[in-house]
Amino acid sequence: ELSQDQQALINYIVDAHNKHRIPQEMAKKLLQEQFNAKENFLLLTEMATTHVQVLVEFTKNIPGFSTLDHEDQIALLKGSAVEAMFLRSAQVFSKKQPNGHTEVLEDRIRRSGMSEEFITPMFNFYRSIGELQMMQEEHALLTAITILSPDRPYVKDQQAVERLQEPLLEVLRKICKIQHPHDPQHFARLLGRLTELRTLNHHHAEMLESWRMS
Amino acid sequence: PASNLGLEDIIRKALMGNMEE
Repeated sequence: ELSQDQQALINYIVDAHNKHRIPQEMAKKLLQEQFNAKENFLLLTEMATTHVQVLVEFTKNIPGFSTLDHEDQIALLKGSAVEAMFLRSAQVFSKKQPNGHTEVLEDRIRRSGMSEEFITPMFNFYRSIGELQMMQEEHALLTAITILSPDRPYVKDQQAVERLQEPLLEVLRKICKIQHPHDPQHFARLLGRLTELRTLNHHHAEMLESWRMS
Repeated sequence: PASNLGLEDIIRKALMGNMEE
């Protein structure tokens, strides 16, 4: 069972995660307008920038984050921004969209100039997240847990980060047991996705460079 | 434009609450 404090923590993080997302007007642009390759690139770049801004706003709401050393806060956000972006996109792709929307989005990404060797693992990741049928609590908590990874480069006080991450892991573990009683491995599967995310993050920098060149 | 800023700049500005810049 969840304690009252744990339930309050979940509600708080889910609220923050729902509140801080890419504005709908911007998301709509992805579906409505036709762009050439250059405009496509600029739109996706603009969305990535906005994503980072809303990610920071969400992160400010994670209990205890503001007590961390300021430079450690930046190191955590820098280290996790790409992973959090993939998680958010995965959440979008695993939701049931109105007819045709998923195809339009996928097509736009495929025509954005990114190389196939990167696109394939990205959509594989989206699919693997989709298969887990995660609830919004799991998405919000997993994002917070990703951000509070103590082993990011340049983090000085790793223990302080661990102290914030641990209660979130415990809450997520409990939620997995409650919401997926027939899949005792669900929590382990979620953590496995974090490993997959690290691999995507690792390839992201070189992908971005080749994208910029093309 | 914001898209010309580096990741760290965007994070620093957003942390300081200057999202509109």
